Amino acid sequence: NETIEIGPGPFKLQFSSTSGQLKRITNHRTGVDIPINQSFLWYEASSGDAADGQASGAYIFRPDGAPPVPSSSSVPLKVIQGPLVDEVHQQFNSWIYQVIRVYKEKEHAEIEFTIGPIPTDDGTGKEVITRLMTNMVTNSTFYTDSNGRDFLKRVRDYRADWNLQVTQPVSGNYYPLNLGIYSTDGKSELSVLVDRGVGGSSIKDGEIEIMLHRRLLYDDSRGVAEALDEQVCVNYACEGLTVRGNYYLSVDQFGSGAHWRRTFGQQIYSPLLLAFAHADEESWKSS
Amino acid sequence: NPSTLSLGDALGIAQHHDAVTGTAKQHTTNDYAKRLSYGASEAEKSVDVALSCITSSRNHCASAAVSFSQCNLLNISYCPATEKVISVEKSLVVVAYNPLGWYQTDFVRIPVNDDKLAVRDSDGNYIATQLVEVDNITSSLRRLYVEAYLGVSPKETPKYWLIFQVSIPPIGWNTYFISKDSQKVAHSEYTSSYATME
Repeated sequence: NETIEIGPGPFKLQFSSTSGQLKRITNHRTGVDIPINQSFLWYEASSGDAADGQASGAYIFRPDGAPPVPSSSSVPLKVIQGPLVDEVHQQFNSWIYQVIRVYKEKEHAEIEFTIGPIPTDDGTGKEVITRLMTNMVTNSTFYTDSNGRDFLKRVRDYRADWNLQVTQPVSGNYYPLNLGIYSTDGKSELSVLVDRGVGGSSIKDGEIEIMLHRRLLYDDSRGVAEALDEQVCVNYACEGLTVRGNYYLSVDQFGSGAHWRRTFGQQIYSPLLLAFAHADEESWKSS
Repeated sequence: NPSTLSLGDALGIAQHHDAVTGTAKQHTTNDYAKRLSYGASEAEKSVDVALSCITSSRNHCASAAVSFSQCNLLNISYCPATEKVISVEKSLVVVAYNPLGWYQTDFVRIPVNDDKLAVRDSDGNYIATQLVEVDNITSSLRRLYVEAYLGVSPKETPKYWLIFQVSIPPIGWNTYFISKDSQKVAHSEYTSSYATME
C-alpha cells in the first residue's frame, strides 16, 4: 500500500504513495535496481554581493551561495495504467508539473516537465533544476557528452590540465549537455538524455542534476544589457515563459549503457516525422 | 515552390554565438525565432509535397491527390488535422517517416475529440490503442500559446490523447488509418483501452 509501481514491461518505477516521489528504478531483465529520489529545486540567483558584484544573468550562472530551494516535499500524483503506456502525473507546485511515462517494450522512462511561469514577485531570480539522488558511490566522477559526441569524464573540482581553484562550487562544476549525462559506481550506470541544450552536473556523489529553466531579474553586465526575463503576452497581459520538454532516464549494468545512449540519443535528435491527411481509405490504397 | 532555402538561411544566422547561448537581446531573439519559424514552415511544405510524391504511385508529383499537413504544437495538444471530425467514410491517414538507418518501433500520440476510433495498419489489421485524457495544464498551455504565437483562439480543447504503436523501416515510411470504430467487437486481436486517472 505504500508503493505504486508503473511499467508494463521489465522496466519498473516505484513511487511512494505517501510523498508521491519516485523512490526506485528497476530493470528486471538486466537485474539493475537503484533506489532513487527525483525532485525539483531552484537556485536563487545572486544579484551581486559585497565581495563580488557579479550578478547571475544570461552569460553567468551564479547562485547566491545558499543551498537550492526544494519545490516541495510532498507531491500529489495521478496514475494512469494501460496496455501501451503507464503514466504518473505529479504536481510539484503551482508552476512545476511533470508526467513520467513508461511505454510497453521500452526500457527507459520518458519524463515530460512543464515549468513556469517562474514567479519573481519575491524579488529573486530562480534557476530551476531537477535532481536525481541515488546511493551510488561515484568518487566525484560523472560523464557528459562533448557537443553531442563522445562522453567525457568529468571530476568534480578538478581539471586534468591545470590546477583549478574553485570559487563557485556549483557553477564551477556545471557542464553543457547536448546529449546527456551519466554516472556509474562500477556496478550500474544511471543515464539521463536530454531533448535540448541544458547545463548539468553532479554536485554530490550519487547525484545528477540538470538545469531546465531560468528567470532572472538582473543583467550580468557582460554585454546583453537585459535581464533574462522573456515573456509571453496576450492582449497586453504578459507572464514569464513556460517551458515544456522531455528528458529520458535509463539504468544499465556497468559498461552496457552506451548502446542506449547512442541509439536512443539519435532517436531524440531525429524523431519520427508525422504527416496527416483526410482521405477515403480505398481510393488511397488504390493510388 | 516551397524549398528548404529559407530554413538554411535562418539556421545560418542562428549560428551566431548570441543565438546559440541565449545571450542575444530580446528583439534579436525574436528575429531569430521569426526567421526559424518561417524557414521551418517552408521546409514543412516541401516535406508534405515529398510525402505526397512517395505515397503516390503516379509518376509525377504534381498529380498527387493527397495533401498533407503536420503538427508542430503536438506537445501542447494543438493539431487541427487530428482534431477534425473523423468519419466512417473518410479516414485520418497518418504517414510516419523514419529518418534513421535502423528499424524503429515507437508510439504515436495525437490529440483527438472522439473516444470511438480504430487504428489499422497498411494491411488493414487493427492495432491496439490507448486513450488518455488531456490534462488541464496542457489545455491551458494550449490556449495561451496558440493565441500568443499563432494569433488564433483555438476552439474546444481535444479530450483525449490517442496512443498507438508504429513500426517503420529504416529511412522509410508506413501508413496508418484512423477511422470511426464501427466494427470494434468483431476483431479479437484489437484491444482498446480508456484509462482514467486514479
